[in-house]
Amino acid sequence: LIDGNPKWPRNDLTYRIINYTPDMRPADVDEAIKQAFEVWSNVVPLTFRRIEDGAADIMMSFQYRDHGDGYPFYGPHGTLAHAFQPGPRIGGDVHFDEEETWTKNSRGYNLFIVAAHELGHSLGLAHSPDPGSLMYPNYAYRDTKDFHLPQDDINGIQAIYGQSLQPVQPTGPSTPGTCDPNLSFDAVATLRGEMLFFKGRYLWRKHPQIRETEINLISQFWPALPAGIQAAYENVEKDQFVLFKEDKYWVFKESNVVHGYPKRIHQLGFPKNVKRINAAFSDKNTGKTYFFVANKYWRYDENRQSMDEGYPRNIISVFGKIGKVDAAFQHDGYIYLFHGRKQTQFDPNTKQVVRVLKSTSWFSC
Amino acid sequence: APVAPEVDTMMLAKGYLRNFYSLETELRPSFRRKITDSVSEKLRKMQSFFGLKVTGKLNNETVEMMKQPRCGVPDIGEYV
Repeated sequence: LIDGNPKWPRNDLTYRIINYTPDMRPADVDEAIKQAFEVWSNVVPLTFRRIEDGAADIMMSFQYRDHGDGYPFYGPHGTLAHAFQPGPRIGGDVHFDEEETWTKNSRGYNLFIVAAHELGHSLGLAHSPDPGSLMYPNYAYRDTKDFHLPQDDINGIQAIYGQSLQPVQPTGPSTPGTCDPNLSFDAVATLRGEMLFFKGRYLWRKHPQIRETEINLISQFWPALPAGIQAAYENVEKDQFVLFKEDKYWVFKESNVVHGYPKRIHQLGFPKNVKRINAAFSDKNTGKTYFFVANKYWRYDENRQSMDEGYPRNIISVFGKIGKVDAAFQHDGYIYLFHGRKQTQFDPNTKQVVRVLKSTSWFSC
Repeated sequence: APVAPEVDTMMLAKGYLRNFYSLETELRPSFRRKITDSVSEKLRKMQSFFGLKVTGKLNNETVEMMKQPRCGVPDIGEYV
């Protein structure tokens, strides 16, 4: 909450869109702003009515450089927008930097996401240190078609205006705790010397030589990807990163999806009855990639670009009684196979399990 | 391994801390308080807010965070 807990004295507020950006059609701006207001009116007993003339409680405009409020913009990137806390005159107003590229999708900066964040300030919220929250100060693209206000933001706004009048109280996603003993992963992979751990909308970045672990939204790095990635691996030879969800897979070069993707996993050689990949890792020495599906695994030759003969095989026949594999990666010659809250360290040379660890053992908890 | 930031990076950091962590400098004398927080103290606040390793020093991780596009509202205090 903002110092002093400022709030609007009424629940029926008005807003006005003063001008438009040339980056978007006016109708798309109107829609993005309307949806941004709905993010908040869905969870608290506030209503927002648009007016076309006169002074509204919340005036929204696109502004250029020094625009007379003491907080100039400085050109593209950096500061994208700002807003003023509840109050008369400039109070509640939202200013977007006209020099940014505003969009209704993942390119440039998504107007809906930025507007929804700024309106949080207009209603009395400060920044949150929760990296999954809408009120986190740094911009991160997230899926706007299926947007759910995070629980951290719901808690904040309801602390100011009370609960929704709806019979069922809305709830939102919570950011997983890095050291939660119950934490499991959807996928794990190396990428240019770092380790990436995927869970829902989030990923943790861990550098082997740095103690701290960083949590980010997946969409911050790969806006084109959906949440809930199920498997991932790095192709070191090609410097590519491969991600799987359901029957699709994406190949990325840095943050850009390679032309022609996503493709169906069956194009890798899986039979039609395989609907999704649970885990994958690539053996950097042999150029073979291993795919885990239910209780079986396949081996793919990256050089020949085809599945090896004699697969699938039972996981238990090679890796021991570890059950279904959720995530896997190779590090320092060992293979780490994740299942629920545990991971198995496997030595491919001796074909033996070295030890069983907690899944979060990499996080210095 | 982290490399010591260059001089212009320090300029960037000071600008960032001035905008979002109310770092008081000679540029804004009217805002000067009796006790002036140092750059190091402000860096600590910023690192703590973003869950970075709190060192009070300008390391690469902190600079990368400062370079990210963001909202212009200060993260702590002095929001009017």
